[in-house]
Amino acid sequence: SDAEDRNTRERLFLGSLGLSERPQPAGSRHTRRPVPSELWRMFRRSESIQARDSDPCTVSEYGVRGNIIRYVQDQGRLVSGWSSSCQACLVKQLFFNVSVLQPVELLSLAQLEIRLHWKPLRPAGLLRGPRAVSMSLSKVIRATLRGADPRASRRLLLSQSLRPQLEPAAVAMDLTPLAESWRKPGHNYGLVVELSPPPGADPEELTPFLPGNAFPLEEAWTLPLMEASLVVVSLNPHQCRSRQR
Amino acid sequence: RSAVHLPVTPSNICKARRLYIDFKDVGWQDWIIAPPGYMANYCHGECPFPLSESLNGTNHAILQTLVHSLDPQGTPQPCCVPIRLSPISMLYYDNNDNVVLRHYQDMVVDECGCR
Repeated sequence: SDAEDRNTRERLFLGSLGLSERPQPAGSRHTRRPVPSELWRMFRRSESIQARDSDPCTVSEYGVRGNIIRYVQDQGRLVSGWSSSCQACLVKQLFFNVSVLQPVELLSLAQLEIRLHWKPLRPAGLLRGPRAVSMSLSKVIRATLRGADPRASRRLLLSQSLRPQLEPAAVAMDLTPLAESWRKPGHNYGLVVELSPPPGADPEELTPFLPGNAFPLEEAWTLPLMEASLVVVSLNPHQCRSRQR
Repeated sequence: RSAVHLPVTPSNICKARRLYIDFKDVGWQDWIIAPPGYMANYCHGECPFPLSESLNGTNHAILQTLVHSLDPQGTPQPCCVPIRLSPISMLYYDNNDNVVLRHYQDMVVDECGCR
């Protein structure tokens, strides 16, 4: 009964902190994903003396109301080969589980961040100069029936060409309305990102830069590694009560 | 008629007391990334008549200490409560291994007063 009593107290206290239960993340502290450097920066900034007088219910870094900033990680999978027309394309499903937001929370911002890690260019690549790849981002609006063309259930959101860079490059896009629609059960079909090689590139030259794929030395050109996360800012109105004067 | 001055030792006066919350003590260290704990403090102590300015009393509290000094059984002293609080932020992993930064209002007692 002591343990029950303690659990009850803990649940009540966590409830007042806006947590329905004690989080139990998988894995050990050392195997979990690293904390995004941007979140560390925001945390350190919030600990500074100046921040003590700032409003904890406004996220100044994004200029929106909110007291919870989540880096929701991508749970999608590589689905290369979907598009029969482009075998060399890197096609990845992106899926962000926004049901982690509690119903009471008001979504203020959902910003998609895609980081592209380019493999250092080989001399041959340099000779010919870095050639752009094209990236297209689409939202999936319904499940794809077996045998149907998956592209029929997509709507293009963004299409741009990307040049290899020495530093990881980030593509950011505000998906707040779409993320709000994902909060309705059964409405989250995720996104699809497609990276297509430069036109005229010889597919034989291309090998996707995938985890576990060591740097193929004889390779002159590689598609970048992609990391995606959804930065979600929300406000719990129970924790952001206006100050009684 | 003459006001009764109860002897109050300084340590009994209303003020913030140190209270450090160590998240490891409550077994939260496996999901909270930072901080490891924090200084929450709490208010405790007397609000005696006359209420000195350092006790940050409202006019009503001053009145209440006066009445208490005249009728200690009938009217209690004002309460020693937080009057200035600060937020804290917590970095933690949620059930989906997402990293979450959360700001909480009014989690640190900076100053106490009689109300």
